[in-house]
Amino acid sequence: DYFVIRALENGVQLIGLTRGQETRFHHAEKLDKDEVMIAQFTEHTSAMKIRGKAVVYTKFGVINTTER
Amino acid sequence: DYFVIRALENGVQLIGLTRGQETRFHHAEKLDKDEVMIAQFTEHTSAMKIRGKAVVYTKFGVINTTER
Amino acid sequence: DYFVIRALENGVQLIGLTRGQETRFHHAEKLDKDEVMIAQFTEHTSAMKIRGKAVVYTKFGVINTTER
Amino acid sequence: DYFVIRALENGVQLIGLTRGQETRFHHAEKLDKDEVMIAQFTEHTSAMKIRGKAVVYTKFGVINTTER
Amino acid sequence: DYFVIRALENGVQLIGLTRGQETRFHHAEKLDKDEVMIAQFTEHTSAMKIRGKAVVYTKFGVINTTER
Amino acid sequence: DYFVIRALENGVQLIGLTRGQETRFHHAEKLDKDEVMIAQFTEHTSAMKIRGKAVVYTKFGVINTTER
Amino acid sequence: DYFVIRALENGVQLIGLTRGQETRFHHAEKLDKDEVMIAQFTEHTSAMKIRGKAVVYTKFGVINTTER
Amino acid sequence: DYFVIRALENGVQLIGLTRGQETRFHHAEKLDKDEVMIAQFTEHTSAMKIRGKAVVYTKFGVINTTER
Amino acid sequence: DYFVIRALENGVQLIGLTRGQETRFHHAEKLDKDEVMIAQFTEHTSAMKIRGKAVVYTKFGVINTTER
Amino acid sequence: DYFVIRALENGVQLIGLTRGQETRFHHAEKLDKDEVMIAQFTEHTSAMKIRGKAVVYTKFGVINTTER
Amino acid sequence: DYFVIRALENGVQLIGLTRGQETRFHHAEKLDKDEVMIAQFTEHTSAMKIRGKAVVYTKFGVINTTER
Ligand SMILES: N[C@@H](Cc1c[nH]c2ccccc12)C(=O)O
Ligand SMILES: N[C@@H](Cc1c[nH]c2ccccc12)C(=O)O
Ligand SMILES: N[C@@H](Cc1c[nH]c2ccccc12)C(=O)O
Ligand SMILES: N[C@@H](Cc1c[nH]c2ccccc12)C(=O)O
Ligand SMILES: N[C@@H](Cc1c[nH]c2ccccc12)C(=O)O
Ligand SMILES: N[C@@H](Cc1c[nH]c2ccccc12)C(=O)O
Ligand SMILES: N[C@@H](Cc1c[nH]c2ccccc12)C(=O)O
Ligand SMILES: N[C@@H](Cc1c[nH]c2ccccc12)C(=O)O
Ligand SMILES: N[C@@H](Cc1c[nH]c2ccccc12)C(=O)O
Ligand SMILES: N[C@@H](Cc1c[nH]c2ccccc12)C(=O)O
Ligand SMILES: N[C@@H](Cc1c[nH]c2ccccc12)C(=O)O
Repeated sequence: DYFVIRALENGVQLIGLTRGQETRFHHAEKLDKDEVMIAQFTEHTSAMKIRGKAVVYTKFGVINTTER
Repeated sequence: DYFVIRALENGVQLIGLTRGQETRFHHAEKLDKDEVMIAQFTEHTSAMKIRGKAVVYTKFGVINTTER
Repeated sequence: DYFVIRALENGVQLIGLTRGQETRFHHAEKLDKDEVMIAQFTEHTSAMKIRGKAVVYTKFGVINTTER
Repeated sequence: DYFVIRALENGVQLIGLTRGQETRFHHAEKLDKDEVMIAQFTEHTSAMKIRGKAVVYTKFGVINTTER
Repeated sequence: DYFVIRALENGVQLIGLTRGQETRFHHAEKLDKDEVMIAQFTEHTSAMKIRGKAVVYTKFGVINTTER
Repeated sequence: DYFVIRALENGVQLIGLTRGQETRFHHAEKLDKDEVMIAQFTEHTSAMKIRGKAVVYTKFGVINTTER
Repeated sequence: DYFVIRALENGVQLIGLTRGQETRFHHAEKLDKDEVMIAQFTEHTSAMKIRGKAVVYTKFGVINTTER
Repeated sequence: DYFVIRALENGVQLIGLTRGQETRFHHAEKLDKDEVMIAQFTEHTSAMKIRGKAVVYTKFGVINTTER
Repeated sequence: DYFVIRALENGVQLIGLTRGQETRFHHAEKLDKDEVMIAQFTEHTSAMKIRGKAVVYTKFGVINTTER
Repeated sequence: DYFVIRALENGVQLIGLTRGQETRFHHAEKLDKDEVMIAQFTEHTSAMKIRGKAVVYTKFGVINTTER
Repeated sequence: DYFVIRALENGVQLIGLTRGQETRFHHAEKLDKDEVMIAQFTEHTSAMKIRGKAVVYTKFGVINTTER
């Protein structure tokens, strides 16, 4: 399982949350406008958070973070 | 299996419930408006609860928590 | 396998029944109106029961508990 | 594999039959009108029986116990 | 693999045949009109036989035992 | 893998052939008109033969033994 | 993987060829008109040959041995 | 994985090539007109060759060896 | 799981991020215009980043990094 | 995974390249016009090359080596 | 997983990049016009690069390296 995120502005963040009993941020990757990131769920990452204006491609379809 | 949640207002909560004989809250992640969270079921999380105005993307389709 | 339940009123209950030779209730999660719950079958839960006015999303489609 | 049953009247019964050389009833769960039950096949349950007026959702479609 | 059988009359029988070198009846479950039975193939059951007026739901479609 | 056979006359036979180096009949199940049989391939059965007027439901479709 | 063969005349043969370094006939099953045979690939059978007028149902579709 | 070959003339050959470091012919099965052969890839056969006028049924569709 | 990237200009970069507790860049492959790269997720790569004008082919569809 | 190649002229070659650290030709099978070859990827073959006028059937569709 | 590449000119290169902590070129296969190559991802190859005018067939569709 992976998903794709395309930044629509500078300073977009893809944050990885730890897998396990504790849930905290282990990494925040900054994306500049038009940069594309492809990220998997892994042994260390069981949840992710996206901040900023971006397009997120998942198996449920394309999600625009600032729609409406 | 993962699902996606997009906050439509500030203060939306994604709550993880423990896997095992006991069922209690182990983590509540707060989401601000337009933040997107992607979360898996895991060894520690076998149920989730969503509070607040949000859009939830699951394999059964898109669910708007405050529809109607 | 998981399914999704959206409460249409306060006091909706999602009840977990034990896996194994004995069948009894091990947990009843209360849901307020508009709260959404996503729950898996697990090592401890092999059947579930839903009481109250709710929408249940399963692989067989969307079931409204009070239809007709 | 699981299936879903929605009671259309009070007193509907979902009966679990034992897996193994012997076949007998190990549990009968009573459902009131509008209650929904989701049940799996398990290590202890290899057949089920439904008594009373209900809607049964299976991979073969929706079965109304009292059709016609 | 499971299949579903709905009795259209009283006295319908779902018969389980033994798995293994020998083939004989190990169980015959009687169904009254409108009762629904859901049964799996198991370690002890590798063939089944249905007697009486019933509707049988299988992966090949819906079979009415007395059609034509 | 299983398949379904519906007898259109009395005396229809479903014959199981042995798995292994040797191929011989290990069981012949007689079916009366309108009886339905559901049978798997097993550790002891790697081929089957059908004699008499019947409808056979397989993953390739419905086969009427006396068509044309 | 299995396939189905329906004899359109008497004397149709389904021949099993041995699996392994050597390839020879290990069994030839004779089919009379309208008899249906369902046969798997097995530990001992890795190829089959059909002689005579028959209809063969495979995952690639229905093949009539004497078409055109 | 298996494929099906139907001979359109006498003398069609289905040739099995050896699996392993060395590639040579280990078996050539002759087919008369209208004979049908169903053959798997196996521990000993990792490539096949067809000579003569035949129809070959594979997952990519039906191939007529002498088309055009 | 792999994805494909086609450079639309010189100097496009495909960056591999490390799998594990730490997230850093382990490799940046430069692509000239019209060069095509096909890359998998691996034991060492659990996220990728794309910089520059390119077309990215993923299971969610074709993404043009500079659309709009 | 296998693919199919049909020679449109004499002298078509299907070349197998070795799996492993080293990449070299381990076998070149010559095909005469109308001969059909079906070949798998194997423990020894992780890439193939086709020379000459042929039709190649793969999961991506039918490729004619000399189109346009 | 494999993909197919058809050279549209002489001198097209299919380059294999090493799997593992280090990423470097381990093999560059030259293709002449109309030659077709089919290549898998392997224990030694976790990324590939294509240089020159070619058509690349992947699960995402057909990519022409010099389109537009
Ligand atoms: N540490 C948590 C992270 C998590 C995954 N899914 C969640 C859903 C809700 C809250 C937290 C989580 C876990 O691995 O289980
Ligand atoms: N602790 C429970 C949580 C749970 C999962 N699914 C449920 C359904 C109903 C009630 C509780 C649950 C378990 O792992 O089984
Ligand atoms: N304890 C039972 C619960 C159950 C699952 N499916 C059922 C169907 C009918 C009755 C009970 C059940 C079991 O694990 O098997
Ligand atoms: N005890 C039986 C129950 C059963 C399953 N499927 C059946 C079909 C027919 C009769 C009985 C059964 C078994 O595990 O096999
Ligand atoms: N005892 C037999 C039952 C059976 C299964 N499929 C069959 C088909 C034909 C005749 C008998 C059977 C077996 O396990 O193999
Ligand atoms: N004893 C044979 C039965 C068989 C299965 N498929 C066949 C096809 C042809 C002839 C015989 C067979 C075997 O297990 O292999
Ligand atoms: N003995 C051969 C039989 C066979 C299977 N597929 C074939 C294709 C061609 C020739 C022979 C065969 C084997 O197991 O491999
Ligand atoms: N002996 C070879 C046979 C083979 C399979 N696929 C091929 C493709 C090309 C050339 C030879 C082959 C092998 O097992 O690998
Ligand atoms: N080192 C991280 C890389 C990563 C994968 N997916 C991510 C999502 C967000 C942030 C980091 C990551 C890991 O293997 O888990
Ligand atoms: N020896 C190489 C062959 C190979 C497979 N796919 C490739 C792609 C490009 C270059 C070489 C290859 C390997 O097994 O990995
Ligand atoms: N050596 C790297 C090659 C690689 C695969 N996918 C990549 C994506 C980006 C950069 C390098 C790579 C690895 O096995 O992981």
